[in-house]
Amino acid sequence: DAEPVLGGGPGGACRARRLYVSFREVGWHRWVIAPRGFLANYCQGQCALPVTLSGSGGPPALNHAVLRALMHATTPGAADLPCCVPARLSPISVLFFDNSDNVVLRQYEDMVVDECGCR
Amino acid sequence: TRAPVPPGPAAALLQALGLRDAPQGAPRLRPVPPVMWRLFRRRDPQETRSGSRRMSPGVTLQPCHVEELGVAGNIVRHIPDRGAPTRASDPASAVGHCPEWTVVFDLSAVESAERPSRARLELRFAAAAAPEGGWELSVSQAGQGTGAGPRPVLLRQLVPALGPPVRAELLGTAWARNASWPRSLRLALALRPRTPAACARLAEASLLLVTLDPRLCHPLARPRR
Repeated sequence: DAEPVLGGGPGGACRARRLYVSFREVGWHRWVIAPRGFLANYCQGQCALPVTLSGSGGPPALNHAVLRALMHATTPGAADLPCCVPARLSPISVLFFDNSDNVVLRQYEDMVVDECGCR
Repeated sequence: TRAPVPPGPAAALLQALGLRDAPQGAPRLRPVPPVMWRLFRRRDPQETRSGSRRMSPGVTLQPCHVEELGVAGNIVRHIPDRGAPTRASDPASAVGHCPEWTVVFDLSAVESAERPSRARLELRFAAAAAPEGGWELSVSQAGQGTGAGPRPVLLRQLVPALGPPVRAELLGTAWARNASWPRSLRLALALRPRTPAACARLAEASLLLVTLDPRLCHPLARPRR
């Protein structure tokens, strides 16, 4: 269940978009007890200047990303734009039954995108 | 998006999540223990405040740490006793002659890379009446010491009265913290009344096992900048 991107393109500045992962949709609902799903989110958007310089509300872009954006602005064919990628992620905990009939609680790191950045 | 997932990517995803195979599903007649619900609700920000990723003010969860139990870990397992179905119903509680029970815990799901931080044995006894002074519980490794004297007792604990479950830490007693995992753990339990009285019945036994898998704990793998 993802937030639609306008026009089918990169759709504005680089930022986190809403993406809900349903365990029923992926067929894991028979053994995952909780949660039923989680907001994983994803990153999408352009990292062209001046978005890359400003950070677009997220963390400041890496110096390397700023240089790539500058290179792209001056000579578009010489360098690709920096990538819009997760910059800060958070964990989730999943409660499930394993194949030994144990009830297991596992913490998984880096499952939710909190912030995106140009890298 | 609703087509069946091909086995390759699905297997790779399960492996990334530290699972060998996709579990088959919920076993019948196996309720989720309240302690596991409590631990989950405490850890889940989306459960704590619906629709928001932020925790309640003042609640800061450390990564790879189980706050409620006060130990490091990113995996908590509630392992049921496998010996219960094969155990005959306890004989009538003859005064002074309490039966001995063998409880079996299947640890085959635990990976060798996991480091244990807590192994809590939980026992629930039932009896018509509690004797004055309670019972003395002794726990030993089943299948050891037979024929050559009594088994070495791993721990002794007073069972004061009926009601809350009896809890005993096994790590450091039943097996060492740095020892390799046994495939299964078999324990012999004996209950002795401190004064002549009827025995109790072992109603339920389980093992709450907390481990830390460093492969799934990035703060351990990545030094903080």
